[in-house]
Amino acid sequence: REQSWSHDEL
Amino acid sequence: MNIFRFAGDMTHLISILVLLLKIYATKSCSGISLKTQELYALVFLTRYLDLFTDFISVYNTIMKLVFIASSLAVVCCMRMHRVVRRSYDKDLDTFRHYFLILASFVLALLVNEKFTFQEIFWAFSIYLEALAILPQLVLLQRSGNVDNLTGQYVFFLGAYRAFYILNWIYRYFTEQHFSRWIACVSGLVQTVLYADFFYYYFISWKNNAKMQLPA
Repeated sequence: REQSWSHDEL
Repeated sequence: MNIFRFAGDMTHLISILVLLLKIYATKSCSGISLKTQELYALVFLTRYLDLFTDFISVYNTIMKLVFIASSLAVVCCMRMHRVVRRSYDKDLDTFRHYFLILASFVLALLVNEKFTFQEIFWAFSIYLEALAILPQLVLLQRSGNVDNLTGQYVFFLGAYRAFYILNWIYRYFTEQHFSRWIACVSGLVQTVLYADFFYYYFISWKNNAKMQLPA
């Protein structure tokens, strides 16, 4: 499964 | 973190500092749209819901606090400060920004990463940020002349998202599974909305003249 990105940006 | 994103965050910070400088130095908010400031406060409050739950880095947390605090401070100052609020262009700042909030929320319900409370509000904040500058651009169009600090504020505010687009391109090519289509498409729309402002800003800079927007 695609690695779900985290909201690491502002 | 990459140089494009850092440059974007710093440009965003500069736009906020220029806005604060303009309001505190001139004790006036003429040319500034209160509605855009309210929309930006809403953008930050709905985007950083994970402020206390997900710790990403000290930098990330501090910047989020700065963005939330500064946007609320500007809104409060423009509403409460007895001197500043007198210079607010109330009769020019008439954009019906509630429609922008409603449209963004409906779109966030339809298009989001996951149908969860936090993801819907995150998508809402992304869409709203793309549209938040509209009341400000309409106000500048109506007031005709743009004072230097206001022009610089809008310029840096537009430039920061352009850096973010470079950041997304960079991350797309350097990270597997990087996909943030919502933020990318919305960021593109946001930057395009500034296109004509950038054009007139560049013209005024080239002619070393005061910035004039066509009425």
